[in-house]
Amino acid sequence: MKIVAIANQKGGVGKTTTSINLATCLATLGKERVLLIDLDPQANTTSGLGLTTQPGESLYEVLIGHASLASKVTATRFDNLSIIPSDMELAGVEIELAQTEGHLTRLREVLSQLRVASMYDWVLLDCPPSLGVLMTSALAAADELLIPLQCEFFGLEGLAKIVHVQEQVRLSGANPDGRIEGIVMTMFDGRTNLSRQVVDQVREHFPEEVYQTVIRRSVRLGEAPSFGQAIIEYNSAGQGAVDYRSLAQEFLTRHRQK
Amino acid sequence: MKIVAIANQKGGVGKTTTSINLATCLATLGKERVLLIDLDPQANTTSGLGLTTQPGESLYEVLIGHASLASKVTATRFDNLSIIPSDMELAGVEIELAQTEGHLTRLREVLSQLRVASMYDWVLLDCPPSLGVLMTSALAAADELLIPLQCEFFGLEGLAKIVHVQEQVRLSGANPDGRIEGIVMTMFDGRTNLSRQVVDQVREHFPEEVYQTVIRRSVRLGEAPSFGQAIIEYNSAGQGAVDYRSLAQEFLTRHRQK
Ligand SMILES: Nc1ncnc2c1ncn2[C@@H]1O[C@H](COP(=O)(O)OP(=O)(O)OP(=O)(O)O)[C@@H](O)[C@H]1O
Ligand SMILES: Nc1ncnc2c1ncn2[C@@H]1O[C@H](COP(=O)(O)OP(=O)(O)OP(=O)(O)O)[C@@H](O)[C@H]1O
Ligand SMILES: [Mg+2]
Ligand SMILES: [Mg+2]
Repeated sequence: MKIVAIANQKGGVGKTTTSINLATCLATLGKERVLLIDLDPQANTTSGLGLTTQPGESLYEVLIGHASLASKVTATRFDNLSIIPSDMELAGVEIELAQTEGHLTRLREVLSQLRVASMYDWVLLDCPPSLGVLMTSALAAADELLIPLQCEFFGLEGLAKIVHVQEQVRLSGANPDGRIEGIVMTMFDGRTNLSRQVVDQVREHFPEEVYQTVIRRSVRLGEAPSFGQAIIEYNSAGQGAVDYRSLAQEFLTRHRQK
Repeated sequence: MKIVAIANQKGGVGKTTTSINLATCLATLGKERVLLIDLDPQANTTSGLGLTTQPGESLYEVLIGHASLASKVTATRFDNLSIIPSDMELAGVEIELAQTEGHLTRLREVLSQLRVASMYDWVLLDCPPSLGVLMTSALAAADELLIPLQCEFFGLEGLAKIVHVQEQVRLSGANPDGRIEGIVMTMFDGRTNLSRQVVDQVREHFPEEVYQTVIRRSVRLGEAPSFGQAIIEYNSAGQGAVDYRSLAQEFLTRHRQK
């Protein structure tokens, strides 16, 4: 089993879109057993899959020690995909956990029980856009970091920061084996120089980490969550589904090679 | 003088792009005296204007009481525009302020001295994408909230949350007169139904607040920050500059009418 944080403090770069569509492609095409955890109080992963957010269903109670992890796992309409949804209570974690000792490793302790049970091949963590407690504790808990990177200038600027934060978490001793698994370029628009320049720059600085698969900008990817559907349900033959299937395939290939 | 928070916890909706371009349009076309404060540790407003981020230049030291506000104000190449830049130290504020009493009103206290000096007509606050201390204290400090809203499903979902958080800050007593000044639709793509549907829905629920001006999706707006330029410098005759001039004009008209 591997725990993968899908994180980038820059907002709107495709973390949630990648979480939903990588998880559903792994579960259906790869028959991998996936647990998807929505760690963002905005709960976009939860609503993007068509689930309603109810207070009390998120990891909040588990993080403050009032409930078990297993009690929050919910099945989805996909056979091999389970989810722990989010709710607004999670926003309270930022302040409440910040005031306790060991806030950095609380999530890591909670998720460590999943390693014993070995019910899943992959646990994906959709992270909020922030440098706060939820994001840093996800980095402390994860074996690997997958960074969605928007093909824009501000996206490029943010890359050094997330790499730096991950390094700090690793060096803090909270997660000595944590590593960057990969960088996925998102919202690539072939008609603009900007997209191509950003991809070229990232490939130059991070040749090993950057995925060959590039997720192209596609209106269908923006529409799918309004129907509560993953792209392979909403527009299975379109460009968005092609790109995310290719990403899931490459994700599995990269892990088999290791 | 009015303090305006440009905020929305949803990431990547155009908060920084609106902060930079509204501030520069107000300062040049309207000859208004503007102070722009970058409250986001990502420091995109700072780099988007071509300034380098140096540790020690942000509000961080002011918020923890080690420096005066005036010492952080920096002139820019625009006559009527000053800025307080950001740096990564601001990220520490989330955790440090959260642990002190009265963290919600610390920024409000700090900025209140600007009201006495009356050197500015407008103070604009570019906020980070989060529900944490920096964003909530900006809502507590601001007379008004301007909400950039991306013409996408997740953008629409987030609107209820920012409206709710602003209401909570108002009711907490920290800022009884705080109000929503407006909602600006951003990244509108006329070729898609999604954009039109989102605009229609927002206009239906918030007819008073939604600006007539809609900021259209334009590659030039994405390119400008990589040159450290505002849109009126980078592509003054293009669609992005037209839209932000129109926004600045409407912003002034709405305030004159009140
Ligand atoms: N490849 C794509 N093509 C077109 N639209 C996309 C694509 N990927 C994501 N989007 C849309 O762009 C917006 C931002 O994406 P998303 O919400 O997944 O980013 P995020 O990083 O999770 O944001 P946040 O920082 O708020 O958590 C959403 O409205 C989404 O539907
Ligand atoms: N109207 C527009 N047309 C095209 N691109 C845009 C437009 N507005 C903003 N962008 C680009 O979209 C991305 C997101 O915008 P921006 O960074 O301003 O959002 P933000 O809300 O400040 O993000 P964050 O939540 O990370 O602070 C940036 O790369 C920006 O250059
Ligand atoms: Mg998200
Ligand atoms: Mg921003």
